[in-house]
Amino acid sequence: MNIFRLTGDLAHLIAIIILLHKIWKSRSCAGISGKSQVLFALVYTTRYLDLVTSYVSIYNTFMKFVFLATSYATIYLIYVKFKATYDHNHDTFRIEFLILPSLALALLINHYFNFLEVLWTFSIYLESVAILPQLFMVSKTGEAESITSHYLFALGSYRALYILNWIYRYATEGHYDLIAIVAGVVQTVLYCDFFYLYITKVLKGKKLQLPA
Amino acid sequence: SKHLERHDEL
Repeated sequence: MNIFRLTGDLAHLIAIIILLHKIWKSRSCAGISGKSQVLFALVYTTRYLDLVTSYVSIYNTFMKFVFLATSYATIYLIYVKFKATYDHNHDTFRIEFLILPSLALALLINHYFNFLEVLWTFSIYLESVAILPQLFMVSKTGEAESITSHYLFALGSYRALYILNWIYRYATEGHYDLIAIVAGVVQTVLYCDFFYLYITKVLKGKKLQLPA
Repeated sequence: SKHLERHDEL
């Protein structure tokens, strides 16, 4: 554990809390892509199957449990409790175009060819693109509420901080995982356009509005 | 166990 990974994990946790809090307080999931949330639930489910087979630390077990539980809670809020507020007309990204290539790539490029390992690899590939339905939704409506922007910023920061963690781990332990690194870089690059808008607009008190 | 060695992150 180092400061980059810890702050990365905290950014991830904060993102989830921001999202759940926003939906709960406003009693609405307007502007939130249910499809991205379904993909995240799929990511955590396939990655944290090792929760029952291997133990790393109390911290790891606790965080995995929290990410799993909150991802299903988010889906419940969007598709059941506040279903009437779900903006499905703007949430039209075809997620099979992300799931199937991620699965194919995981079958082809992995560290070991076994069930848990392929699912872990699939989760890494899928996570790198899981935000696309949400970004697509923002681009389709041309705007995002500030709170949604804060959520996206925290969520994007998490993998960017993990990249610093990987650099640090390589320098100090010689540890590196090429699959996680390449996917993590792809994931962070997808947020770059959003980061730019966030810093130049949202932080200056303006609404995140895309040029027409 | 190789799985455990590598995947110690979230």
